[in-house]
Amino acid sequence: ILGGRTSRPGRWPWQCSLQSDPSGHICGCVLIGKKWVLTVAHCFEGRENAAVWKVVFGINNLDHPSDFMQTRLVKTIILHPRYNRAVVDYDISIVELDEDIVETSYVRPVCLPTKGQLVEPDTYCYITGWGHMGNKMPFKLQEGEVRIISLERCQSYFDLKTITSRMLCAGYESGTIDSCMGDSGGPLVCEQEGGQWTLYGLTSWGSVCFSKVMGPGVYSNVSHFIDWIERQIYIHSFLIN
Amino acid sequence: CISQACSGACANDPNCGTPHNKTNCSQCEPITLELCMNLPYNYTHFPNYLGHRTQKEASISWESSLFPALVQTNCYKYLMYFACTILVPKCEPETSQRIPPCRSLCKHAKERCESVLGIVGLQWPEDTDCTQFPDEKLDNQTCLMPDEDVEECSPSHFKCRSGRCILASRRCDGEADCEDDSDEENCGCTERGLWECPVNKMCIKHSMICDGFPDCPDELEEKNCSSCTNDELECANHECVSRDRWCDGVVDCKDSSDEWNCVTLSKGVRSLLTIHRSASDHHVCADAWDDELTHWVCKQMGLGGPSVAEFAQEADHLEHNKMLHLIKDWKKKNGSTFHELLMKGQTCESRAKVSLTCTREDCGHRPAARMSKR
Repeated sequence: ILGGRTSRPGRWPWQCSLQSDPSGHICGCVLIGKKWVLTVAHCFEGRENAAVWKVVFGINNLDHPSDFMQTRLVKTIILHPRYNRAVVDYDISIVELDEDIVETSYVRPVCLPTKGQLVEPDTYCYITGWGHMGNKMPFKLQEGEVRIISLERCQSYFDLKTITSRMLCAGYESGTIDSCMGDSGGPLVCEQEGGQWTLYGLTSWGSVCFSKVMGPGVYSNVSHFIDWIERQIYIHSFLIN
Repeated sequence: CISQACSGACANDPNCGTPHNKTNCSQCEPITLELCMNLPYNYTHFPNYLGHRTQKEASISWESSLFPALVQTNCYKYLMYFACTILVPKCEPETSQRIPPCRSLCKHAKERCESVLGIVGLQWPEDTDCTQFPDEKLDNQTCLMPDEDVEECSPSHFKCRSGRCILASRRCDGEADCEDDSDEENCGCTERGLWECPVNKMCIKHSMICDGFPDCPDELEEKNCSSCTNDELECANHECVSRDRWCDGVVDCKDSSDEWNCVTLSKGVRSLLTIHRSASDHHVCADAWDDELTHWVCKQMGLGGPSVAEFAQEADHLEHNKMLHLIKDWKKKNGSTFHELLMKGQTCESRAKVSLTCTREDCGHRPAARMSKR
């Protein structure tokens, strides 16, 4: 996260780290159910074998495992069948864990929007992750507050790319607070009335985040994929296994 | 030849008999080379004038890349016509003989376009010596010259208003390629090689039509994709599956959509458990109901939070017979769908239907910040 700040442990209990040996942390991810995690499809490019991955929950400092940490192996990776590597469209995937997580104060699922529940432009939301900070990679989870930008306005920042309805833009024209390499797959969450947090985006792509080319970040629009997510979880829970 | 004279397709082959008699001569064949499908003739004869033995060989040849690229320079109005007369020579159906281009056509093309090639360091194709082609005035031989109305651009090109041909892929790509910008005008879905959604005019790829994923408003691109009989229902991927197999616990549609949305709760004062089996709705008899089932059903509907079951008395006798019953050994079927545990055809002893209240699992709550006295 560029321009963010270090998070307090447990503040984002749905944030998880997708890890693979020997590199360690590769992408962010989001807990949506006891056995289910969302992330982006591009994290698995060239690494689609479930056996090489593990998912770490309840962690704040990547370098210091805490007592609240839970680790699970990956049982299944479900990539969106329309994921297009060239234009980074339909950049979403579901990860089935090998066993349920134990829900604690530090490990809790986030809410998904209902079908048709959209986040309005100019809403302020939060992004989190262990991605690049512009001058270094952090050990501690970072958070940043970003503003939702309309697709039309977002398109004006990206001449050579098409912003589709599967995408969501957030950030600032100046790029002061933005997601960066290593944040991919992590959450963009907005607080609803009653203090509930809902997942609207997954960090996907943007301009080279610590270059002088600024602009907002582009996130996978979770609201667009609700039917697909619910269907896949049903199929893999009741029909395939 | 089988006999002294050549027969069949070889009958008119001038080389029949020398050096070897022929039994297998090439005949006229339909033009399949996309570059040349705008020609005023439809049949060709191989080998062509560039030495290619088949259309496939011609299609992957250097010349079939060179001419379409060269035509964009607008060096000669009839360049593509000339290129096609040597790539896919016209075949005279009656004689099965190829018709060459006229020498003047070849010379004009070479004079005007060879120098353009030279600028980028390329050479005019060696096999196109114009003297090999007949002079339409001197030689007593039929040769090809373009008519006024001959299409100058091949089907894989777009013709600018100025007359220049540009690659069709450059039409509506956001950058002007014609000097008059005409390639970026009227760029609707069709011009961009896409399909237009009827309601909001959104453009989608042709591959997205009838693929089981809704894209247009009202899913209009997913309509009329199959023709199922009255005994069948349409899967999300547009396969047809017998009504009997709908919601029977066995996947029949390849995308498993025959087993989706099989269990719902009725909307009303009592949220009755409703099973959509064989394309009609059934309620569930409360006989032998177990709390474990309550959670099972709610979880299948994506509602894994606290849940409560109630039983609603049913006075109608006909309804008793229509209800579904739990099978005896349902506990052994752990991990299966709930609707797989039900069967038809038994009387409901309790005369009560199952009604459920399901809730979502808790989500999105952060732990409260710990307070410490200062």
